[in-house]
Amino acid sequence: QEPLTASILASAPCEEQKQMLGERLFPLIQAIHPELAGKIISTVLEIDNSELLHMLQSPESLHSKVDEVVAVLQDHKA
Amino acid sequence: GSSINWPPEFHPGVPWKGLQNI
Repeated sequence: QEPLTASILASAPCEEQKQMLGERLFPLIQAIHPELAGKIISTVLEIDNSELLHMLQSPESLHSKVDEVVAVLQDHKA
Repeated sequence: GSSINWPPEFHPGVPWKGLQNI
């Protein structure tokens, strides 16, 4: 699968862009948090597309954002 | 208490409509 780039993303309609990012992020986030992946993605999709693209390319930033969101979700659940 | 359903879950292949009220 080709890497998702800013130019590919920019050629898609706005609502489609989040879908594309979510589809790419899903397997990566599922590998970190299988149970919360769907909720983590719905939360991170609120972030700017440029940052989401960065997360796809940088495991460190992906992990740190996932940790942040998991903390929020668990806090919300508690 | 009961489990909270927020936020909605993203599923691959299912069109994502954002976090606005469903």
